[in-house]
Amino acid sequence: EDEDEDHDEL
Amino acid sequence: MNIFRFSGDMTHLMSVLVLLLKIHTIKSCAGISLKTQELYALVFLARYLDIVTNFISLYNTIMKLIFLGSSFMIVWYIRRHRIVRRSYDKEHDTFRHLFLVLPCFILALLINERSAFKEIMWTFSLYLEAVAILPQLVLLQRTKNIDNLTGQYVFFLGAYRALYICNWIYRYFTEPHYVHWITWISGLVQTLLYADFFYYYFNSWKNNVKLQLPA
Repeated sequence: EDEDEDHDEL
Repeated sequence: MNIFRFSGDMTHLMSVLVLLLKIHTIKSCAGISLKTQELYALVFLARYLDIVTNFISLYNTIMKLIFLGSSFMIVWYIRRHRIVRRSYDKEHDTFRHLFLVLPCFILALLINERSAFKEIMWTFSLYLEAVAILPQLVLLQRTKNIDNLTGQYVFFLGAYRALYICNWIYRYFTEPHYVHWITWISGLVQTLLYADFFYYYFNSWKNNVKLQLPA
């Protein structure tokens, strides 16, 4: 799972 | 990044700027809940643990730094600034942090997407942000005269949440596999908390009378 894509919001 | 997400971030930024403007220029924090501000500082601290390890974009990092820095700066102003702290309404700002922090932390331990430390802290920050406005709303209800800047501060915060929901709807339809139940439900709860405030805010604006929330 791509962690970056998960938490790209503020 | 879509227009809803960007507008949401900008209204979030506006809310912080309005609050800092009020505190810095008028040297007053009347009507502002220190409890809510401390909870926000904790929210950003827990959420942005990955600020140095996980680079997403320059925009993302700068915004994180702004939200972290401004939240601690606001807390510092209210607690430590020799003039600003005099206007702090301690008598009415009586909400207990722990009543919100503890249940949110336990919930994050129980319900999360991945049980890694950073992921639990991220989830905790989502739950806590959803309810962090409560002390501020309680204080507004107890305050007879809500000044314009305080009203605008809460309005911008609410607008930011509403725009984030539009952003999620947009992303759900445009991006494959974009499903984040925890983020969505806590975000929805958070936005609903503003519904009452919005009702009275628009009424006062429409009728051109001073904003006041019923007790």
